[in-house]
Amino acid sequence: FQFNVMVVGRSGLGKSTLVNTLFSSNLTRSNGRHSAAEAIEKTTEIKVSSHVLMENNVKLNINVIDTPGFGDQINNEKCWEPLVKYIKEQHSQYLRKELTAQRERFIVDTRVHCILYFISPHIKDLNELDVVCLKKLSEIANVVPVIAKSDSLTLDERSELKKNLQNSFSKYNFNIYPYDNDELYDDERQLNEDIKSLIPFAIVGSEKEIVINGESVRGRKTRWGAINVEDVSQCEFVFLRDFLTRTHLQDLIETTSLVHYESFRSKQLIA
Amino acid sequence: FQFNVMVVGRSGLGKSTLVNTLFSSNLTRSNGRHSAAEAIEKTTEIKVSSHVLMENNVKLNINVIDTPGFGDQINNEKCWEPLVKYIKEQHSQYLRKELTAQRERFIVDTRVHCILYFISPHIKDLNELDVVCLKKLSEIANVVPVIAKSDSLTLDERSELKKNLQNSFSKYNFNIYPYDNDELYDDERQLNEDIKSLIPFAIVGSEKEIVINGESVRGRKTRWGAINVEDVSQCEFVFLRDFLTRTHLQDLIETTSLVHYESFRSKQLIA
Ligand SMILES: Nc1nc2c(ncn2[C@@H]2O[C@H](COP(=O)(O)OP(=O)(O)O)[C@@H](O)[C@H]2O)c(=O)[nH]1
Ligand SMILES: Nc1nc2c(ncn2[C@@H]2O[C@H](COP(=O)(O)OP(=O)(O)O)[C@@H](O)[C@H]2O)c(=O)[nH]1
Repeated sequence: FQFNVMVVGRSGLGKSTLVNTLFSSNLTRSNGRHSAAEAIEKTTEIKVSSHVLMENNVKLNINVIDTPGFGDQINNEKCWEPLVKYIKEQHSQYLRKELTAQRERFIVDTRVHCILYFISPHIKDLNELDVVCLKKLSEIANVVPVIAKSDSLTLDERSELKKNLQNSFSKYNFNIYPYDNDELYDDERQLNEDIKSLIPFAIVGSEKEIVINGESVRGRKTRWGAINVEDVSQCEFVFLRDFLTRTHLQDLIETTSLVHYESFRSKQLIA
Repeated sequence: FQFNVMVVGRSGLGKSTLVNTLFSSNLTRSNGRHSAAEAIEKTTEIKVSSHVLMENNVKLNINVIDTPGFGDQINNEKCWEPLVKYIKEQHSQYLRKELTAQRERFIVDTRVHCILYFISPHIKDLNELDVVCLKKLSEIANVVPVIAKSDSLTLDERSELKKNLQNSFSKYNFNIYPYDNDELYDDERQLNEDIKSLIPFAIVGSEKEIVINGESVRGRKTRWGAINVEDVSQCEFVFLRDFLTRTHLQDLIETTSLVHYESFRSKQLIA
């Protein structure tokens, strides 16, 4: 398997931590964030790091596409353009290889299979930048929005935020993965319905182990409490992990090829 | 006493909640945040709400100057200008009244005595917008920076962030209140030194009461812990409250008059 996941969100929302927690290993060191002085005149960069993971004896090649600088400037106009450009370039490269006279027996797939879009837990509803980016990105790739650092919310605040976000997703008509699909079996359709009611997943990430009730678990410990990242009554990290790396891994890759790539390809071939 | 405090920071950092917690009463309902659609073409607004508070039988008139829209747009260039304009206008109005032939026996003081600047707990260091704003604001008013929603940080993360922020404050040479002052007595000087080592205060705000160990306290309760806003081993809310409303209330008002207003006035009178 080749799985390419792009992480998008302002600096500090726990993106590198979550990626490491998801793949249970230090895949990506948190990219040294630019200091304010260096950040002047910068825009969103694209940084790809490649990793190999063994999951149940299956070798998984993972490309993590980081987007440092996104949303971090004073002026964030068009900070999404480098992302859109990168996504389309991968489709374009794939198409070129498909069309070459001697088609390679195996084309390396660098297309973005999933965009993890990090939403701040502080907002009451999507802000301007989120609306524009979710619109543009969900048109060309599978977008999976998550509520970052959801341990800063009480469970009531979390369900209120989720409700507002879900209403906005439908109000703005974003095409949020997983997509409706007539070809699903009933149990697959049911799983998708359950997942849709949870999205955006309220996640917490941690690279540290802490002790809760004598057990060593991945979590965050403060003087006033301790959160276990893998406890589904505390956060939805486990649901996201199973969704991305087990139940929907294959579908994310196939949907990218059969829906997003197809749409790109047909536009190119008509033109 | 007339005390005018401006709160500055992106939406969702808990500004209205903190103001209510500080003054132990629902002074300001959280201003309905604009939805993303309405926010287009907007800039920072200035909203003043007036309140009367009784503290130890002393009547305190408080103006809370809210700044909705600050830092919330896709393009935040010059989002600080309405703030700077407002601060200077109050000096200008005060000067006009001082200079009028029939000087009123008592001039209503609308000058900004204190700016509570909210820093996100997610950043590793000041971002571009913070650097520009802290520079411009600390030149014309008493700026008291705080780390918002510090319950999202472990105590280690908090001390690391504080260290980075304090280093940045001195690297960029911001004039952070309280200022050095040769006229202080030794115990006052010591208090200022202690406070300077704490700033920016790591705060948590709450309008709710929760029960911890059978006691009803102001705090936040989640499934994995409960934080007591007034417990100094958990957050620095009490230090901020005593600083603003007890130990330094008078000095904030006097420094505004003797330092910032004086500086404005002398520039005007030379010109
Ligand atoms: N409260 C909280 N802090 C987190 C969480 N995940 C990561 N952090 C902390 O947030 C800081 C920034 O995390 P990082 O992964 O570098 O963020 P990035 O800039 O988005 O890559 C680090 O101090 C992390 O320990 C979380 O789920 N909750
Ligand atoms: N985790 C955490 N949440 C807070 C804190 N203070 C306020 N909140 C919550 O953050 C949300 C926004 O608060 P609000 O005061 O309206 O923010 P404002 O937009 O800056 O005025 C509300 O749901 C508050 O309950 C805090 O110290 N910690």
